[in-house]
Order: sequence, then C-alpha cells, then structure tokens
Amino acid sequence: SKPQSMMGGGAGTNMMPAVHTSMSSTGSYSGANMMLVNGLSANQNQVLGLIKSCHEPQGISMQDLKQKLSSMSVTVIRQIVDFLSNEGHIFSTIDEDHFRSTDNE
Amino acid sequence: LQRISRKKAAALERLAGKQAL
Repeated sequence: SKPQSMMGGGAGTNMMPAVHTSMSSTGSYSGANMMLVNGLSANQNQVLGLIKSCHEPQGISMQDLKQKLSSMSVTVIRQIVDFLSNEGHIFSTIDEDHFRSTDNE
Repeated sequence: LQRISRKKAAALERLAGKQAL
C-alpha cells in the first residue's frame, strides 16, 4: 500500500480523548428471553392451558384445540401435544385425538 | 373410563419421572 505521509502534529491538536468504548461482549442471552413457564414455551403453555381448561372426563378433542388455536396448524398442535404427553403434562384419553391434563403442575 | 385413569396414571409417572431427572 502506498505509504501515506502522515500529517504529524497538524495545527489543530485533536483535544478529543480517544474514549475506548469497550464493547461489553458478555455472552449474556439477553436476546430472546423466552417466557419459559415450567420449562414450556409460550405456545406449549397455550395448548396446555386449553387442555387444562377442559374438565370433561374424555378431555378435549383435537378439533376444539385447532378451533381455539387457529393461529397454529394441526401439525404444530400435534407436535406440542406429543411433547406434552411425553413430558407427562397431558395424556391421550379415549383416542389419540382427545387429551386431558394431569392437573398437577 | 378406567382406560383413561390408567393413561392418566401413566402420564403422572412420566411427569414424576421427568421431574425426578
């Protein structure tokens, strides 16, 4: 690279003290502070809440869940339900499309 | 209904097992 002749000691001495702004590069996960309640994500809690709200002996049906959770697709709800039943929060009742919660959080 | 209660017991066991982990 062409050696630039540095204008050393120009007229205006820069009075600005070079402030070293040390970037706080601490690896803190301040980014996505997920609202994790009892280890579940928001939508998992939503599904669990719905299933808890239904006190039918046979539980709540997949149709009801889909209807109330219109923002989620059936596959997403199915995944969450599978996870929740695997965790033991809920269990399938008369068939794989009916669920109840084990009630004790 | 007893099928449901059996499944509930199984889920409770899973839940207890998870919390024990």
